[in-house]
Amino acid sequence: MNLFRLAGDMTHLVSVVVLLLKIHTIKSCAGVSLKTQELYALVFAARYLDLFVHFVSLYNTVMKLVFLASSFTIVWYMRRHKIVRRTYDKEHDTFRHHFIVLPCLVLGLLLNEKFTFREVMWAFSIYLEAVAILPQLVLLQRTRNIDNLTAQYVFFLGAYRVLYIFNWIYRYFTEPHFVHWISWIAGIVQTLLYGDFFYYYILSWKNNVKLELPA
Amino acid sequence: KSETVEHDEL
Repeated sequence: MNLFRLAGDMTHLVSVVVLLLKIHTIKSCAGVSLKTQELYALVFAARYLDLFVHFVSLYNTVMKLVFLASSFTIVWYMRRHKIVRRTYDKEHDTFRHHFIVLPCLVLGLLLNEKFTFREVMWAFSIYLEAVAILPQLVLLQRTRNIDNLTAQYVFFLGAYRVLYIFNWIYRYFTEPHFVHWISWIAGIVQTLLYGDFFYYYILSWKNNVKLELPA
Repeated sequence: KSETVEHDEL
């Protein structure tokens, strides 16, 4: 475990905690894309299939449980909670996310480290995570006044992947044979997708103005 | 190559 990876995991944790607290405390999910949340729940479900069969460390197991629980709780809140569900911006969250799932599944079948069920699911989850933020970014472009917590959620979610890229660079130079093309390429694509969001987020933060994403 | 690939990252 290196500092970049730990910082990345903590940043990822902060992003889901920020979102969960926002939804739980103000009972609102305005500006949050349910599709992105569903995609993330699917990412964790597909990636952590080895949760009970392959023990890496206590930290690893605990974090997997936290990410699984938080992502499914958020989806539950947005679908089932009588107050929160009414604040869901249904008419703007229209990204057809099943168009994302199928290509990622096909890619997982074609490009994986080993053609076993778990490995195909793992590769699928890596590709899916790379594009899972798209519905949320599209929704932000359509949302007039983006509330800070949602913007912070997206920012931390992007920041964690940037830190992971540093982690991969570090591990590449410190561990022999540490080569994971699938994670690396998908991780870089994922980070690039946040590119313009980061630009406008930092710009709004610097000029101390409300975050606006050009449509 | 071991049966399962070692994924030690989240």
